[in-house]
Amino acid sequence: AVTLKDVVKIYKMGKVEVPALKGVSFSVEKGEMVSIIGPSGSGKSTLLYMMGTLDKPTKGEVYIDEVEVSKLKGNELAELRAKKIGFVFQFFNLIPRMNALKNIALPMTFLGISKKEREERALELLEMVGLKDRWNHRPSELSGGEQQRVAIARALANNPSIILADEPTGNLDTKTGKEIIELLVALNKEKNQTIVIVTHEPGIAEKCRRIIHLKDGLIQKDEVKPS
Amino acid sequence: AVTLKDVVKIYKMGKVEVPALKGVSFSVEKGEMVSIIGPSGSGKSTLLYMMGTLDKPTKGEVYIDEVEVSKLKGNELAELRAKKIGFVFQFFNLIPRMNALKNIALPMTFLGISKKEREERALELLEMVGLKDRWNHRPSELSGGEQQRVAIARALANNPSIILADEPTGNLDTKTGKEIIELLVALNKEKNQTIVIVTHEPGIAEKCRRIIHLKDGLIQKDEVKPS
Ligand SMILES: Nc1ncnc2c1ncn2[C@@H]1O[C@H](COP(=O)(O)OP(=O)(O)OP(=O)(O)O)[C@@H](O)[C@H]1O
Ligand SMILES: Nc1ncnc2c1ncn2[C@@H]1O[C@H](COP(=O)(O)OP(=O)(O)OP(=O)(O)O)[C@@H](O)[C@H]1O
Ligand SMILES: [Mg+2]
Ligand SMILES: [Mg+2]
Repeated sequence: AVTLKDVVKIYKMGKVEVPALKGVSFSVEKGEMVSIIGPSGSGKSTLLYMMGTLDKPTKGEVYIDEVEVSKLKGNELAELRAKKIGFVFQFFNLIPRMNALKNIALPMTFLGISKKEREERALELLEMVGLKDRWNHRPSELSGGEQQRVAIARALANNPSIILADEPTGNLDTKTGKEIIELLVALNKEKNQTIVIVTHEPGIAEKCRRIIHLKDGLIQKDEVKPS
Repeated sequence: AVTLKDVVKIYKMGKVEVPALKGVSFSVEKGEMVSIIGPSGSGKSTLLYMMGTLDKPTKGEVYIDEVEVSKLKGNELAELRAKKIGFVFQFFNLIPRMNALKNIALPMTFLGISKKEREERALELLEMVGLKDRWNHRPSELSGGEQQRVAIARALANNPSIILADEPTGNLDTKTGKEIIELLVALNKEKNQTIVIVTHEPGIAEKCRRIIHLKDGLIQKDEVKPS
């Protein structure tokens, strides 16, 4: 599924350089459920961006299903991303002027799915996250937790083989958070989807078989629970 | 400090009406530390908006230090808000084009504080939340948790007597989250500042002497711990 080799990421701002990742190497196999934990500013979101090909590393390589992504051209990379990767951003990045249904349907337009089929699937996903009757509401008309659930539904739109979620329960109460994680666990077990979750909630990390501990841009520990 | 009487809030979107608050009445006295908990969509953020005079109720009254806010004119209300209320939004609402220092200094400009004094205070606040060397970074150059800490520092800028925080530790790891709550507890104990925290993390709610349970826009329970 996803392999990183000696990945370094340094954000440059004028003369200042911020090393977010200082050299990380690991692989996540198909069907694994992995969580990434670590202090605020340790590089978790940056690591997820690298895995999701949303940003280029300063050094090192990223492989998605054995393909080295820096060798792909613009549209090939966009197609790989649309087909294989579902991303839940830490702050959602929903389109303000679109209602919930259109936000969820948007990734399906990149794969040329018909409007009728897109809307049916979007309604199905809205039902899965408990927001069917809010389909016509825009992000500003939804609570924080409701927006987060729309963002999760959008990440599942194209049935991606890899789901990368950045604090997916950060704005949810305990009960709603549990329901969302159970949804991800079910997708992992039934559809063998690979799931990587950044979280700071110990109860969520526990649901994953593998926990990667990140600190100051380096992997401190990579523990796999006995099955 | 803050009193709500039969407050109702209904969001109208075309023909659809969403009742977020269905009639809540309670008072928070000066120096109290109170938490508000409840499921996603139960009306917590809306309740905080009413208490912070950021939005008008559909029915009912809001009093800040015995003054009924609907009787105040535009600039009187703005001045009361700038002087007495510090607000930490659920999604920060930092100004993207301003660096951390300027974001924190902004509320002080409303009270006519000199640039030199504003910048000194902003640097002090950045140090309090552990981000002194990131003063010149913009929100997009900070991690989620770092942005949240800048938002908390901004809410404290004018030494407000009332601090309203919406999920202030939602994007922080356990250790950083504890540090922020300890900062708020210290402000409550040492400066007698009134603090109201919306949270879904039980460990945070426990730190408050009083917990208000909200569900479907109504107060289910209002429990005060024996001191
Ligand atoms: N501007 C708006 N227009 C329409 N409905 C809204 C608006 N803002 C909030 N709502 C609705 O009002 C209800 C209460 O929202 P609120 O944001 O207060 O919930 P919350 O308890 O803070 O939830 P969360 O824990 O998910 O942040 C929700 O059902 C939400 O969809
Ligand atoms: N665009 C950027 N420009 C400069 N520095 C950045 C940028 N994005 C992130 N950083 C810095 O890189 C480091 C890692 O950031 P990252 O967002 O990956 O942390 P994180 O572990 O996700 O933190 P959090 O738990 O607070 O969300 C942080 O110190 C952050 O300030
Ligand atoms: Mg992050
Ligand atoms: Mg809220």
